[in-house]
Amino acid sequence: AREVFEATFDAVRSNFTRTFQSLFQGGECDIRLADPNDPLESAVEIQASPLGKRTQRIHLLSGGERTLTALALLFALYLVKPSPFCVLDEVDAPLDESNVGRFIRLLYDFKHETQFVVITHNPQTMESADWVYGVTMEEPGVSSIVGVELLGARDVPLPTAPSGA
Amino acid sequence: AREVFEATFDAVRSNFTRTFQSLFQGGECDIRLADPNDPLESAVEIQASPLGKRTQRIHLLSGGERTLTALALLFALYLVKPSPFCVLDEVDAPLDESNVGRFIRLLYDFKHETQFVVITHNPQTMESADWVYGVTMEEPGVSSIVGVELLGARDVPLPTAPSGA
Amino acid sequence: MRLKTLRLHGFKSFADRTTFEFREGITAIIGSNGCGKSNIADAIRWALGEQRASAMRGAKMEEVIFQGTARRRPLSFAEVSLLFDNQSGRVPIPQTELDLARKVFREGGSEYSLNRTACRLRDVQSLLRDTGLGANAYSIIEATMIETLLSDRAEERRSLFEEAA
Amino acid sequence: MRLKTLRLHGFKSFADRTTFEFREGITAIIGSNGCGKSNIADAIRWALGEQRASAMRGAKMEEVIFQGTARRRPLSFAEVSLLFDNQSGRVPIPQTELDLARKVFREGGSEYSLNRTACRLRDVQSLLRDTGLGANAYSIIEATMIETLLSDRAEERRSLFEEAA
Ligand SMILES: Nc1ncnc2c1ncn2[C@@H]1O[C@H](COP(=O)(O)OP(=O)(O)OP(=O)(O)O)[C@@H](O)[C@H]1O
Ligand SMILES: Nc1ncnc2c1ncn2[C@@H]1O[C@H](COP(=O)(O)OP(=O)(O)OP(=O)(O)O)[C@@H](O)[C@H]1O
Ligand SMILES: [Mg+2]
Ligand SMILES: [Mg+2]
Repeated sequence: AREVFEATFDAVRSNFTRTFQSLFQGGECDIRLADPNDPLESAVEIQASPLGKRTQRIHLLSGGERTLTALALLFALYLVKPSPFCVLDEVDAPLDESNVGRFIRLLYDFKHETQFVVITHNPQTMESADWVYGVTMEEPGVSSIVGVELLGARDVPLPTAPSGA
Repeated sequence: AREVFEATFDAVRSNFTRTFQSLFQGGECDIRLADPNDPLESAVEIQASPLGKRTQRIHLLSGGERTLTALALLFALYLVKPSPFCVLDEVDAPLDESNVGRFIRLLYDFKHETQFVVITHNPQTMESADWVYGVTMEEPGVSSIVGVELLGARDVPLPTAPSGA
Repeated sequence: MRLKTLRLHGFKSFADRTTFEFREGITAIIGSNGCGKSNIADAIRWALGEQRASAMRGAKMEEVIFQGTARRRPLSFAEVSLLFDNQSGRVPIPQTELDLARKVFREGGSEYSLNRTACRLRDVQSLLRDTGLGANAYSIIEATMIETLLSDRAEERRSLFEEAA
Repeated sequence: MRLKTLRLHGFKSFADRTTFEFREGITAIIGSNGCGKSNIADAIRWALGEQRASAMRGAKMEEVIFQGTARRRPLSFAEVSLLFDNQSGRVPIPQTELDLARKVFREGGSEYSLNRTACRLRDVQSLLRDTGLGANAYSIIEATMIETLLSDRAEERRSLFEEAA
């Protein structure tokens, strides 16, 4: 059990550097066992420093930086053990425009192994999905589905709807 | 002290209904003293139900509904005792487009009593401010101001910048 | 092990029988504040065996049952089913589909079933154990999960590494 | 009692002397993730007398001092000053302006001053008592404050009513 855990830990650690650098376009990060002598019980510590900043405890990071760091760790875990599907509920809310773009690119890198269901208010994220479901409460207090839209293959330009459609 | 507190409580309570209904376009809400016999020590309970829904404990509300309810309570307090200024840090992040509009309208209603500093990533909120400050880290890790833009009087259309400006 | 269909009936704001068909790739779920998007994420977590009412944003588990609106009576049960494609054989059962269902009644008691055969929670948990889909696994991510991934109380982060090992 | 000027020097990511001029109405602060926007809100809360390091997102209060970057050495102090317009006489001092400043040194000790005269924290707190600007008042709102306004542990909500009374 000890060897399996240590092997997993090392794999996640090297993946974490890769996913972190793709989300932050550089910078440094690391995960360490607080007590390396007791891998099966030890806590896991995270360090992260965006480009040019000093390595710091993660609580000094900004709201958006924390979300990106957590997502980088999540995808590092997925590289070791993919989850068949993943629901992301408004994780793009704290991100600025260019980081939303990097988040979407990360989803694209993983979407062949993992099915993503992304709940969002951000038009950039909506536009990059393959399918869009609308939920509404036409009858107050009762949820229903409004319709599924196939945004379809990315490389085929969407026919421009006749104005007023 | 007891009369002062009770008078304040009643004033906030009636204001809360007004600010809540302007943010939710209807619905019902209330604040009550858990122990009315001991107003100076009693906890304050909140109930809120958007249009058509049953009155419920506030933890069943959605992310956006919780933010709007908290803002309604905050502005109900401001009606009783205005704060000279107020900093709002990304409170518009959980809101959908039409609720961001209602949030902005509430700021407009209060901006003659209270000075607002609104930190945001939302273009709708940015455009409705009177002044915009940009913050940047041109030197990695060191913050500086990029420049102030006067969005100016709403009714004077901004001169269109020559393209490429 | 793709998620093909989600069916809800009487779960939170989904009073009527509602069916979501999911496809490969990225599916976005959009809609106004309070319309029922996060309730969909709750339904998936619940069907996978979640036992904590707090993870359903409630005080008691029965609060997942449709509580009625101004115009509809409350229901007496809630039911959610998840239909997975098991062509890959990732779940150790002979069938090429896995239909996981959970039902709860207002006066108490939860029923679980696998491919329409009644079973116990323990059976569901042992079936899902190595798929990365256990109720506490890292397949449903929202703001509190982001905090868990980064939290100083690192034992929650540790359990994610164990899940991946 | 308008906030006219905010000056930062050595506070968090504001290594250089930086001045914000504020005007009436709504000021938006924009910028990419991690550029220093929330640090501005922290600076205002700190200058108003905040004593909890956790409210500064730090473990120790000295973490508000600029800690250096890959190319700059750490500083040995942090200083923030707030210049208010006191034409309305809301603050019981003869001057028409109130210049509130706070300075902290790396080896410990905080200095406060009112209109460039050294004073104690107690003087700052009693001066601000009835203005709605005390460090714990409801003038700086972000996600955790939203949760406080709605929290089940209602004693925090109660203190807001007392502040307004
Ligand atoms: N048991 C229940 N019966 C009926 N309605 C319920 C029940 N539990 C929750 N709700 C309703 O569901 C609504 C919240 O839905 P949900 O949290 O899914 O919204 P959302 O679409 O995620 O919104 P947001 O964009 O603000 O996050 C609440 O307004 C509440 O009235
Ligand atoms: N004492 C310090 N010295 C130097 N830099 C610091 C210090 N404390 C915090 N920082 C830096 O400030 C940054 C965070 O800034 P802040 O939280 O203001 O970002 P923000 O603009 O609010 O971003 P977001 O849009 O993601 O919320 C961190 O990346 C951290 O490096
Ligand atoms: Mg939601
Ligand atoms: Mg911030």
